[in-house]
Amino acid sequence: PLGAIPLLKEHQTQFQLMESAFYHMPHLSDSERIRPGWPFEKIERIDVNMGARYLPRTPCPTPAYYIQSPLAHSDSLEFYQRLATETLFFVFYYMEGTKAQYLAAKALKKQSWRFHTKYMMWFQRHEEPKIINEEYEQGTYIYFDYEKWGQRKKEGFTFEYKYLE
Amino acid sequence: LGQDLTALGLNLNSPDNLYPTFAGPWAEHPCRPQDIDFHVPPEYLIN
Amino acid sequence: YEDPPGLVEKTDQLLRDWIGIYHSQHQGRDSTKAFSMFVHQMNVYGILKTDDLITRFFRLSTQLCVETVYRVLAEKTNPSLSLLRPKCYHTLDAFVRLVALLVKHSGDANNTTTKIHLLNKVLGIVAGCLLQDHDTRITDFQQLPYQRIFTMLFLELNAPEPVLEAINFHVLTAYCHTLHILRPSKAAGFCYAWLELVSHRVFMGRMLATSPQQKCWPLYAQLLIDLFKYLAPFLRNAELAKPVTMLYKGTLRVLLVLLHDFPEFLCDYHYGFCDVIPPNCIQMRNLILSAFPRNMRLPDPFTPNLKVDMLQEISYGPRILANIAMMITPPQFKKDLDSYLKARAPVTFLSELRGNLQISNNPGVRYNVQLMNALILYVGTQAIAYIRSKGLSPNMSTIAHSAHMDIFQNLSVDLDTEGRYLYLNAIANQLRYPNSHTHYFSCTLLYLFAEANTEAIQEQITRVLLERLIVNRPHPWGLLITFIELIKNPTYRFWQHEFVHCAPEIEKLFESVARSCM
Repeated sequence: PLGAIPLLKEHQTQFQLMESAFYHMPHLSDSERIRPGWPFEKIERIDVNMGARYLPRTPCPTPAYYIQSPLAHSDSLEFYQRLATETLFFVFYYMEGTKAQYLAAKALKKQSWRFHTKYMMWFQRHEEPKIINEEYEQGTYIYFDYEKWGQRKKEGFTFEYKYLE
Repeated sequence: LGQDLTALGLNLNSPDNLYPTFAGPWAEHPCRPQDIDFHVPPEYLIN
Repeated sequence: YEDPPGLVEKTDQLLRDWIGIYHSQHQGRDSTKAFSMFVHQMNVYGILKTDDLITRFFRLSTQLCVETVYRVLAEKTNPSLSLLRPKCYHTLDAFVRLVALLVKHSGDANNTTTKIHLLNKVLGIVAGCLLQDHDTRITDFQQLPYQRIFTMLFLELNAPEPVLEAINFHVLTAYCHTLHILRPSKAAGFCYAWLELVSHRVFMGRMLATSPQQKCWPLYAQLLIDLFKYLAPFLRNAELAKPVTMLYKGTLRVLLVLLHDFPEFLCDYHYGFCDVIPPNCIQMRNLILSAFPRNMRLPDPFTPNLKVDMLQEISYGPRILANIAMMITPPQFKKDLDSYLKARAPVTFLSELRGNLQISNNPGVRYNVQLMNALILYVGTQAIAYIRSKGLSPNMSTIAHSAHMDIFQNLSVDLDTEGRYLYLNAIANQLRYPNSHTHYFSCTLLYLFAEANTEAIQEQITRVLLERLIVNRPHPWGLLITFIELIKNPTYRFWQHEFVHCAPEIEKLFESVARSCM
């Protein structure tokens, strides 16, 4: 019974402003901190293809037959424990400072991997490196079960992490 | 009549709180673990 | 602004230096050494000499950053917005980092006052720049730079650090004040970013979950009321334009998160929210009215022979965090109301009632809705107290033949259709989870139906209930039990009324709702 009420002048003006804002909707990444380590951190190195896809929470167009929405319970430790070791290492190194990294670390520990804080690398408990030399000291590269990784690389296995995300 | 509120991308049956993974009023999906800041041990922050 | 000569250039230079430091790898973002050197440089430039210069520095810095963003966004070479964003963040994040460090280190370590003072100053400056930009650029206004500054600064100031924990309540308060100043009705071009800020998971978590003793709840409620007030004129009309639909859907999402995670918050502030939500916004209002305390087990409203008046919960009044009595104006009217409730006289009070509520003759805006709502709830709570004072509890017989029921029955008869719709809505807005208000107003509505001397009143009571039932869930518990009682209890002879059978589709509608309720 109240019927429609014509908008007052003031409201019409507000609507115009809202409408123009509507065409500049916030992007999901506007509310997210840029994490150190993402490639686009070095702005000058962004090229046309990379930057666009690696802003936080930028939807990544993947083929339609890929899973399009987060899997149920994909934020649980149980889920992470079922991921492959390589995947866990990938998550650990490329999603630092996030809950994903935390869950990956927990899952790796459950697989008896140990993170060596001083040398910032993981190794299986029984495979503690015998020799830690200059090379390992230098830089921030992180080694993990290098032989296995090397072997997999030889077999042509590579990460296409844009799909993984 | 009205919206189907179960189709707004929120897991209303979740036993856990929604706000920690709430991705914002315009998002169709909640935040994923890799979207959410987490206070990890400093030595994990390698880059 | 009459900035002293050279200040713009100095600020620009300082800002560039800082952005360089911020992004340089070897300085590292957290190195306090780099920061203290920079502060020294600010001193050398004389920026920190007076409060006024500090204010100008922040204003100029904000404007320089914002101008940079506008320039980047205007670049035609990279049309894709998501390519441009990292460049915008590049400048904005660095500036925010500087502000955060200055706030954290201003004054000596445990002196919170200087920190909060500086934070309020900066937030005020950024808000001022935003409003000026909003009024100047109008439809060319961009939300991005301001949203980014506010969001990143909030995340910086909510990092788990002792010095920040000590000032967190003040940070939240300062933010709420700023967001209130920038509320959509003041900066409509910022409304989407505003809602994103208000519903950011970290902001929501801090405001509603971690702040002790729910101290921030009133502040958050105020922000939601700002949002509802802004939306109201646009939601009053059936056709929603896309920009309104977007904002409305976003609001529903936020309310769903609140309903799921903080139902007590919605319970406590439901009155203030319903006061500003347009009466035709049935689903959104249902969402708020459906909230019930998490420790409460709701009996299934569909259980046959549910004895509502045996439920223990109906003897407890819900928390209403609004001063209803103060909303009854003018004071003379309140005085007359109280005297009528006490003495059930003079009768002229009843005949003048409508005059107090009506404010114009224009259809759709004839009545003072806030006053109507306050009157209904006030009379209802007085009625409950009155019945209790006689050692009784509210039920279909104890609510009758009282000054309170006089007022309700008078309104039923005296108001026109529009007024009665608002009045019945005010009653239906109290049909929530099991509590004394739900029970009293449920009985009152049914009593008014049973005692109505014209079918028009009965039909309108039915319409008000029905329109709340035919929208998508959720439906408030009190609404369901009231409607079920109405259609099942033979005393109301519901199915014998002509309006139930006035058209095949109406009849079918009733039957389908009845089926789903029975």
